[in-house]
Amino acid sequence: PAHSQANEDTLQQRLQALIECARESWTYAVFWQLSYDFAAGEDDGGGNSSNTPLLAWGDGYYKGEEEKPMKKKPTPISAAEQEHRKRVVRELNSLISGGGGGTVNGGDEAGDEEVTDTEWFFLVSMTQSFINGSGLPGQAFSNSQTIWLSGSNALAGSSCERARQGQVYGLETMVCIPTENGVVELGSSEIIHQNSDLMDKVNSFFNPSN
Amino acid sequence: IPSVPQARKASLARFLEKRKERLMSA
Repeated sequence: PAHSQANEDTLQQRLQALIECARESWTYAVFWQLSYDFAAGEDDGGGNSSNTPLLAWGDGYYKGEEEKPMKKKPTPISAAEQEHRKRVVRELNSLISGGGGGTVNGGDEAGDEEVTDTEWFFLVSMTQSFINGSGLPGQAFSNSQTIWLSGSNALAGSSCERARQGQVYGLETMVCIPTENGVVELGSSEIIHQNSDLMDKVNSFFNPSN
Repeated sequence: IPSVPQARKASLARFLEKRKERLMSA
């Protein structure tokens, strides 16, 4: 457990450094970690002991968006949808703080404020995983190739559901960079063009053998 | 929300804590 905790901490530090030291304005970074779905092997009922490789949530760092009053907002969500998001955040706060009905460090502010589209996208991402070869991270990993989508048309026109979902939630750029044992994904609500600087940083932060 | 796996709890706690800090400083 101590090793696992240390690994989580350094993963968080690397994701944070990646975003905070970047010239561009990234909204979030996620590390999709290569894992094996042991449950899938048990469920097949055919005695097949091979386990399915998948990319599961390793860790994530959410920075948020810069306030730009002139920026065109995506389609506004309904009051009911916003209420649903707030309720989920309140419940998650309660879950994390021990189920006592309170929130993290007390106070209700965090559950009553609007949950932005990119916050919601990041939260929902925690529940997702990708079979190797499927989805944006899965394709990047199986092909050992960076996927860089910039502009809402590129996201909306992608064959990957995750990219289309990202566009709906206001992202303008999504990038998946494969590493030795997973994929680093970054998203931004601004258009960021492909550059080798980011890929070099990911390479040096996330590939231990380099 | 019992389906949130235990392993992701740390990320979730961090996200919620930082969100609270952002809202407080806004």
